[in-house]
Amino acid sequence: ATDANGFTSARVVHGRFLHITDMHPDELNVIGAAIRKQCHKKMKNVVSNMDVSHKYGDPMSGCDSPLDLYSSTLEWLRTNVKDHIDFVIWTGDNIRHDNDRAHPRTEAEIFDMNERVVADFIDTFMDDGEEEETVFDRRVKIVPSLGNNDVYPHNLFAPGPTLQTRELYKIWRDFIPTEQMHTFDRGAYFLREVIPGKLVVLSINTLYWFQSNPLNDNCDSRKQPGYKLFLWLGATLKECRRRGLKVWLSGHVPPIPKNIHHSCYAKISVWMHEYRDLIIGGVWGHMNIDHWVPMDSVKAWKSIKKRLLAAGAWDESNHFPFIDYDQM
Amino acid sequence: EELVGAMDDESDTDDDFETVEDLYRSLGYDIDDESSDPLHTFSDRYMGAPNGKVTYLENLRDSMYAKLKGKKKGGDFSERYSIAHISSSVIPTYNPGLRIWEYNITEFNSLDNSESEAQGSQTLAGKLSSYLNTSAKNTTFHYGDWSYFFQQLENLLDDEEQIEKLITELESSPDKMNSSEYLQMKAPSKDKTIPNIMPASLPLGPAYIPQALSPERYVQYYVDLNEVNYQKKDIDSWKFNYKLHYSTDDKFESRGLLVKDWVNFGRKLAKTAPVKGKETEKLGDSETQLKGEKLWKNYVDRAFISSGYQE
Repeated sequence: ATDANGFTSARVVHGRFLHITDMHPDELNVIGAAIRKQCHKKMKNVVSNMDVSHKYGDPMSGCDSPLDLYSSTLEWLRTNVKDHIDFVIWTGDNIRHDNDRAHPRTEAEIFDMNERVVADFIDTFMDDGEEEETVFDRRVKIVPSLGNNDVYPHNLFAPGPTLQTRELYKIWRDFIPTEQMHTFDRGAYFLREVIPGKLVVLSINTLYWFQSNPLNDNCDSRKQPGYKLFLWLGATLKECRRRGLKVWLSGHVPPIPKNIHHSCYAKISVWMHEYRDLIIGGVWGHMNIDHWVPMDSVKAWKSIKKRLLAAGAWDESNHFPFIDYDQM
Repeated sequence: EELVGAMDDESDTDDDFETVEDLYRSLGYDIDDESSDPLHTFSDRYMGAPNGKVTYLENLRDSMYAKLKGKKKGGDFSERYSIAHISSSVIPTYNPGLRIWEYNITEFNSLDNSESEAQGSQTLAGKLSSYLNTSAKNTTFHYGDWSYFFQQLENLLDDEEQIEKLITELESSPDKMNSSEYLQMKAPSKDKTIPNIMPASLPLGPAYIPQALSPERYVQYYVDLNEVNYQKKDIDSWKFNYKLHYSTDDKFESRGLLVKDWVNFGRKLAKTAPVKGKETEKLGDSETQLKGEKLWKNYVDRAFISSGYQE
């Protein structure tokens, strides 16, 4: 990335990016352990090869990723992918599930594993000779987002600033532009220009919309963290439009009916619709299933209109007049 | 084309659930009882082996894909919709998977550092390089430094917090709860998290019309662990490898990644099964029916990363 004089040379855009999610490396995973023991413990009375864990993991067992799978995956990415991509969207869950009563997770353990995975990601995607570069100058940009297993207690994440947002900033400091430190502290969300002047990836902390986060009830009340997240999202999208940037949304929990309150779903659907000049789409993790979900702006606007009508607050001539596709 | 005129308006079904709330109800969520335990209703209950996921996909097909509209009600470019892309995971819940997206870069083939996002943290060499590049190329102005924007955003969020505190204060004294100040602040019309409509003068972006940064294709990679675990005689000598699972331009899917392509695809998938409460839509002859079923079967197989979960 640098020429003989130490100047950063022009960079080639490959036109590719990697989306990776839910690594769940598990330090306790042991080869040959009983699947019924979350692959953490060997048992004498297990007779079938189907009931014990294997080196790279066992589909449909409920066990997390063996470290062999985790480290081999990163090695494979360094060898085969790193030189052919522009950026990485990495949508969280970087530690084992809390599913073993004999080994409950601690907050420190969660942070430690996240720190380790960050270091491994940097090593994986750093070009040769980039060790001395300022982290933000490195060629392959990495945009992490927060998983529901990366927080303690599981799923629960309060609005910042909190010790968790501070700790998370420390862990992700190589990825979060300095000027966003304070904003990040409010809710663990940030953005990166992955192709400077052209393309931005938003790292959205969807735990604030997640129905399983006990601190979130809906996205309509000012006090709700989900409402606050939309304030950030709205301001950010406006600025991206002003700058002529295109946008990918990213986050761990997908903002779809299975996971989020209907008021949050309605709002993200209308934001995506009204910024369809710049939003390319959203990439999400958490579900493990390779699929896609359409977001319907008409249904979403109708829900919002219904709520405002009920409150006597709907005004056709207001700043958000309703487009009725049925009559278009 | 053989399967269905997927974007044909003739095939637009009536919308039997109009709002997001109706959609939630159709998916089986009890949104009318807000006092019900949301953790129980919605939570990611599964912590062990997955179960009920085929039903999840079938519900998705019947309640969402089947309701996708064609040009008349969805717009020429399906601009009524946007798409949430949910990828496979590395954790072997099914098989480990990764996705590499490819996007249009025909309008730009190189980047220079003059547009670096982090002006403040560049090395001296980098700054000099940026300066030289900017001067030499006389590039168009970029806003560059985001500091000012984030300072303004901080002020905005601080103001909001002040209003929130004031509302809480007023709520603690019942006599003030009917004050015009309180009512005004609480009015839904003051909801700042509802967007303005997109100005009509703005063109559709890369998700809808081919242009720079439009997604063009993605390639899905996976490790077939059933093969590795049970068919390899000597796993230690096996070289770890993610192999090609599928790509969106392969013969089976053969489609683009614009929103209209997804909508088209969803409508095809929806035709592979009867819509609940509706008369089965005829796909035509039995050969076409067979192709439709194969399409859904393949979609489900890919959704579970060819782990055989659905079987």
